[in-house]
Amino acid sequence: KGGQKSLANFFGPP
Amino acid sequence: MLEAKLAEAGTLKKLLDAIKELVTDANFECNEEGINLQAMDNSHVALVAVHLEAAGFKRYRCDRPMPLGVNLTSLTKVLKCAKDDDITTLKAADEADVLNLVYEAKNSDRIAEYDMKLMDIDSDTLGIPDTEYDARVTMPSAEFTRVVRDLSQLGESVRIEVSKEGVRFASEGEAANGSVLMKQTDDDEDTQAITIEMNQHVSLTFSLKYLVNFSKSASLCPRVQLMMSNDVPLLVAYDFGQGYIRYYLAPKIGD
Repeated sequence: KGGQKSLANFFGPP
Repeated sequence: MLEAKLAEAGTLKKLLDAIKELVTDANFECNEEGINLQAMDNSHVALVAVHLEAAGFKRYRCDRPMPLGVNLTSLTKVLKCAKDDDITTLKAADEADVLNLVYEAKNSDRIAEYDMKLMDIDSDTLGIPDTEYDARVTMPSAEFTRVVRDLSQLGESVRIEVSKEGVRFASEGEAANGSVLMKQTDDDEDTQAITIEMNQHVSLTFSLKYLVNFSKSASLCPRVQLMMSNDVPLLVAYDFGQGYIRYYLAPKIGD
């Protein structure tokens, strides 16, 4: 089964 | 100081219902333009962003930017003490550790007043890049709620595929599989319309429990937009006259 990505993989600090 | 007067407590109640399962504590960032909240769930898979425009309040005053650190469980309790149609005023002094809420009954002389403790919250705000999405699906929010609730009975994940044919939601469970295809409708003025704008075919997999959570916002707004590009977080957007609630959900990766 596939894994769940984290938003940290896509969104950086402001 | 902050003084924000809302026409109806119901709006705040619905907002709280739409975020309290995802987030326990959050900063309500108040400034002269309105109130913003951005928070991630504990596992950093989902993010919720709320904006309430100053112009949407009956009266709004915020002299300087201030964060109000709120425990959402406590706020939910205090809001339960309001009738849905009570005129509701939120007040906080500069540097205050208390949020004052006043509920005025629309048709009687009842005035109720509550003070709720505020807290210091270290929130790690994220920068959300401006994204050109490859597909945008607009549909009745009740239909979205229905699809994700139905499929969540079967499996943990849903694959969302957008093509010229329409948008397909598919879930595979141990005992049963299911898929729902929603075709684009002809009359996009109709409130029941399903509109699909697409630059390229997208196919992404998401955890259903988050989508079920997001879909609670249907009480705020009759329409929902799903914005997708391959391999980036899904944006689920509800725009309701006075502001918006947007959810971002990180995808699951392949088998």
